[in-house]
Amino acid sequence: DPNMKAGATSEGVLANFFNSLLSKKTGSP
Amino acid sequence: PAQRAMLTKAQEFFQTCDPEGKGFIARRDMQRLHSELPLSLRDLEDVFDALDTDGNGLLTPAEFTSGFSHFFYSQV
Repeated sequence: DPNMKAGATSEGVLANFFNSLLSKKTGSP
Repeated sequence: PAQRAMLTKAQEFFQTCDPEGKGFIARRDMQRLHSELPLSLRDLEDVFDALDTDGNGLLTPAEFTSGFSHFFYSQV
């Protein structure tokens, strides 16, 4: 199902984005 | 407490994306993060589209928080 695949992809991209924000915050004093 | 932590983080991240405090995030605000985050412009476009659930080209704090809450609760 292409819709399900798109959903999974955007979830992955969001996880990646928020994880990057988290490490940016924790990485800087 | 988990919800409070989630809202605090969501607010903090929203401010990172909207440093001028406009109250919304535009597509170009997201693209500006390209220099700060290890994500491609394409990734940031996808993030914006995934969060912009009503498709009006602006991310409100509610849309941002809703997207973040899915991520947050999937981690805990």
